[in-house]
Amino acid sequence: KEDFVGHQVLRISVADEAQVQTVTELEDLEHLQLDFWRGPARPGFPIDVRVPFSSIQAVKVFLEAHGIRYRIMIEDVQSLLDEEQEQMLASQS
Amino acid sequence: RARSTSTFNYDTYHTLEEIYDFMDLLVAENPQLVSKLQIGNSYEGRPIYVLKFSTGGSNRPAIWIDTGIHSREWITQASGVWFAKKITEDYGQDAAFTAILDNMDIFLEIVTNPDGFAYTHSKNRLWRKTRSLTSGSFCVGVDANRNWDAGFGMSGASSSPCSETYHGKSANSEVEVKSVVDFVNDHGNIKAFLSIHSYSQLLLYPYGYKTESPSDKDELDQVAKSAVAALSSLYGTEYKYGSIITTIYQASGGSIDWTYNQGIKYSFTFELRDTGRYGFLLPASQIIPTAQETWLALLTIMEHTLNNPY
Repeated sequence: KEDFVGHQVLRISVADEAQVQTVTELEDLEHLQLDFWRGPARPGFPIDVRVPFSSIQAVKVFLEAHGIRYRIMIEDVQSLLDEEQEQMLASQS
Repeated sequence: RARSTSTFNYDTYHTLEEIYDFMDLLVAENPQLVSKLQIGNSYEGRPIYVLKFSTGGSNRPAIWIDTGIHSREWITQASGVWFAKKITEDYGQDAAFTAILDNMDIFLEIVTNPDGFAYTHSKNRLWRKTRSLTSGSFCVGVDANRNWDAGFGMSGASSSPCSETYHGKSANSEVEVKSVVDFVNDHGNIKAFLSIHSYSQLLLYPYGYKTESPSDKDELDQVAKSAVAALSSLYGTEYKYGSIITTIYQASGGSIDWTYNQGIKYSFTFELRDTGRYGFLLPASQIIPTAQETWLALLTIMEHTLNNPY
């Protein structure tokens, strides 16, 4: 089973079209293995992206270097998944 | 496993097998109202089921509702299960809904992407696409909501098999899509097509692949406005509404663009909760409230469809 320990979901707030474009370019960097939960759309439309642990530092530095605001929406994806599994098992029992 | 749909646990997420068992229970408990149709088999050979809710007649005007085309959007399949039970509970009890089902049929496809859904339970909870293999690529799966024959392959989908929005080799290449296309074409009398996704709390209408407004834009916008108001009235959940391309972004090969182009006027896509705390990992405690509020919007659209025959 795929493990998401250390993966974070960032909510990125883009202020203008240039920033939308900048984040869109991130999407093409396959080595970062980003998973856009809400893709780049338009200014004012939040972008949610799951970032593997190995890419987190690079992505945050990139966003900060470009003055693009973000917050951490999910600190650790795996812990939410574990909660979900526990809940399902509890309800089955 | 639940022995009846009354003991079935609606406020937890379920596996594919549990949902398929639920369908059989619901049919067995309501043989006069509910039947289970198999419209095809998935790429990996799983049956694709649609529940038909009908009070008689032949080839009546119908409403189509599907959930789970993107497998990781678990709140949608869970809501679909709740809708199925709600239909059997409210028919004969709620006057407005009874009028709908006395005159129209409802088709509900709860697990539109069974292979992807099974994979979210077994290997990767965040899997979105189908599980079809693409020759010449080690990447798996197609985004089933970029595979319809409406602006297929245009901007708003990816030609890379490794992308989450890969449109596939050709329109309807995914059997999960082709099965629905064939069903809609064979039925020929579907008047509303409602496809349910998550997340970001939006109610969308065509188009996604082009900026041109649908000819029924004003009416669709009005219906969406009313539906969103009904949804918000329960728990205050805020939705935006509008056409796909103006509200979020360009997306080509989408289901409701194809159904609208087939003449199914009331074609809508829902994006259910969440607003930005849990994303696709919405806690199970929010399943029932999400399904309840969404149902009010569905009712609004179904009533409008009933009262505005075309």
